[in-house]
Amino acid sequence: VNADLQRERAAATLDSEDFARWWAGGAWQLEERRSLERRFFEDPAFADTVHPSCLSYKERYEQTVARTTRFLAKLRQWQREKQPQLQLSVNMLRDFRLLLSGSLGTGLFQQSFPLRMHFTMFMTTILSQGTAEQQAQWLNRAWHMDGVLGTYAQTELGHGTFLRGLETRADYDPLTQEFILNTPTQSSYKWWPGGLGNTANVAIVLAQLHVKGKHYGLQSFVVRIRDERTHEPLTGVDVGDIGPRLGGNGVNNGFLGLHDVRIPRNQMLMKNAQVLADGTFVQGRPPLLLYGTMVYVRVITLKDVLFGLLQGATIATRYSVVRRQSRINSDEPEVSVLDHVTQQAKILPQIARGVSYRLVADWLWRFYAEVLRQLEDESMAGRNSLPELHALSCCLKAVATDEASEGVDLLRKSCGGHGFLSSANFDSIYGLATAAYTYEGEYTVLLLQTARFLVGQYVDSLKRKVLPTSVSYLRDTARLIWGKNL
Amino acid sequence: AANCARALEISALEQVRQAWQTQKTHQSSKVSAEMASNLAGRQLTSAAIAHAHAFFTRNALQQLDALRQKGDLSPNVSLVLGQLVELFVIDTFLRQSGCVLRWNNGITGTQLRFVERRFEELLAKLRPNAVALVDGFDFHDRVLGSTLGCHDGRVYERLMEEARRNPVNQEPVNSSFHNHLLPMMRGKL
Repeated sequence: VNADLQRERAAATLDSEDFARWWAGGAWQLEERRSLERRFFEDPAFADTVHPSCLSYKERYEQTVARTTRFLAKLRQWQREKQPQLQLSVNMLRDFRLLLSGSLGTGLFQQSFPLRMHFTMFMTTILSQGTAEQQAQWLNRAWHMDGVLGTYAQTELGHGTFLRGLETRADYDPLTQEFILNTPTQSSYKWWPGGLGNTANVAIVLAQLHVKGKHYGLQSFVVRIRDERTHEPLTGVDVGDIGPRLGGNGVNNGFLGLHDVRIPRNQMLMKNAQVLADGTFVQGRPPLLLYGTMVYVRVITLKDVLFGLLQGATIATRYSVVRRQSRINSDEPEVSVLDHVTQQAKILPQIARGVSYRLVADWLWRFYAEVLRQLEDESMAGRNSLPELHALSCCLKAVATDEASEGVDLLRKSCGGHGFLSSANFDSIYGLATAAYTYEGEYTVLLLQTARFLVGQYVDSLKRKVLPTSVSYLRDTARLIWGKNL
Repeated sequence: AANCARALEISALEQVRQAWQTQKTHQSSKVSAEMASNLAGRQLTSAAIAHAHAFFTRNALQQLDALRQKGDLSPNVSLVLGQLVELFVIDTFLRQSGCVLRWNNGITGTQLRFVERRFEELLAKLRPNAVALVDGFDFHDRVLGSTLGCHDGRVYERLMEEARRNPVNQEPVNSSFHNHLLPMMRGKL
C-alpha cells in the first residue's frame, strides 16, 4: 500500500468500517454485499482478459453479452442457494434492479449491459400493466429467460417526452382479432431502447391505438420482434443498433421499425384498458400506477447518479493523497495535492453532495413506497400525494443528474492530466451520469413539469390553502417576508 | 446551515412568484396560457431549480436530525455526517449566491464572507478523514475500475502497467512504419 495513503488511514479519527456499516444499512448488509462481490470479482471467469482499448464497438457488445449470460446464471444460482422457493414479486424485481445497477453490476459492466431493460422495464411493465393471464403468459418465461428477452420501446427518432406526439400506430382488425402495428414514417421509428439493437426478441411497444377509425390514445403492446429459435428479425420488423455513444456503450441501444406486423389481441397490455373481440374499447381505472412506474425510475436514477459521483470522489481523493504537487512551505517537500485548499474545495463538496443526496434519496424512496401503498389501498391520501411525489421526483432527478455530471467532471479535472486517461475511468462514470440527465425525462422538460406544480401551489398559498409538506415554505416564508418578521 | 437553507427557500419562493407574475403579465397581453408559459420558460425552470436546491438542503438537514434522534449513528459517524451535510448546504448556498442575493436584499457582504469562512473551516475539518470517508463507501477496486483510485494507492505502477498493456506497444515496430511512414520518408515530401 502506498505510504501516504497508509499514513492518512492511520491518522483518521473516523473508523471507515464504522462508516461503511452505516452506509450499507447495517453490518449484515455490508457483509452480504461483500460476500456477493467476492463471489463474482474473485471468479476468473469474470476477469478482464482483454485490454478494453483492444475491443471494437462490436467486440465490446459480444464480450458484454457473453459476460451477462455467465453473470445471470451465477446470480440465479446464488439466489436459489439463499431462497430455494423464490416467488417472483414486484419487490423482488425492485431488489434485482438495485443489484444490477449497484456495485456488482458496475464492477462487472462499467458501460452497463443490454439485459438491464429486461428486468427493469420489460418485466416491471408486464407486472404493472398486464392482466393476470398476461402475467402468467409472459412473466415466468421472462424471469427464466425462457425464449423471452425483453425491452421497452417508447421514444421515437423524432419524438421524445411528448407522448401524444408518438406516431407508431396499432390498428385493430376485428375480423382476425389482431392488431396491426406500423411505424408509418422515419421519424416514428423507435429509437434508444436498451437491448433493442441485437439482444431482445420481444419488445413492449407504445403505440397509438385505432379501432374502426377511432383513436383511443397510447397503449402498450407486447411484440415479438425476433424469432425465438433463430433470432432472425420477423417479417415486417426492421431492427438494429443505433451506434456508439458518449457513454454506456454496453447497452446495445436500438432502433425498430414495424411494417404491418400483426399480433394477437391478447398482446395489448389490458390491465388499465381493454379492446374486446368485437373492437369495443373499455377504459379501466385511471392508470395511476403507470404514473408510479415513471416516478420509480426517477427515484432510482437519483441513487444511480449519487453512486457515480461518489465513485468519482473516491478515485479523486485517493489519487490526491498519492499525488504530490508543489510545496506549500518553501523549506518543505512537495505535499499531497489534497493539502491544497483549492483541491479540497474541488473534492470534499462532491463527497458532501453525494452523501446528502443519499439521505434525500432514502427519504424519497420511503415517500414513494408510502404513496404506492396508499394507492393500492385506494386511499385518497395517495391520490393527493401523487402530484407532489411526481413534482419532487422530477426536479430532484433533473437537478441531481445535472450536478452529478458536473461534479464528476470537476473530479476528473482535479486529477489533472491523469484524470483524462481512459484507465482513470472518469469517461465511463461521466458517460453514465450525463446520460441520466436526458433519459427517463429530459432535464428541462422535468423542470417545466415541476414549475407547473409550483405555480399551482403558489396560487393556492395566496388563497391560504394548506400546502403539501415539501412546498409548505411557499406559504410560511411568504408570511414571514410580508409580515416583515424575517 | 439552517439559515442558508432558509435563504434558499426565500430565493425559491421569490423565483416561483416571479415566474407566476411573468406568466400573468404575458397572459394579460392576450397570448394563450400555453404561449405565456413558453414565454416565461426561463423563469419557470429557474424556479424549479431553486425549489430543488431548497428541498435538497432542507430535507438533508431534517434527515440528519432524524438519524441522530434514532440513535443509529456512532458519535464519530454522527460528527462527520453533520460536517458533510453542513458543507453540502453551505456549498449549495454559495453556488446559488447570485440568485439568493438577488432575492434577499438583507444579506450583507460580511454575512456572505462569514459563510465562506465556515465553508473553508469545514474543508479543514473534513480533510483528515477524507480517505477514511471514501474507504467507508466500500467501493471494490473492480467497481472503481480506475488506475488512480485503487485501495492500495499504487497509482504510478498501475498507470505504467496499463501503458505497457496497450496493444500498440506489443511490438517494437508497428507495421504502419513499413507501410506508410517509410515510403513517405523515401519519397522525401
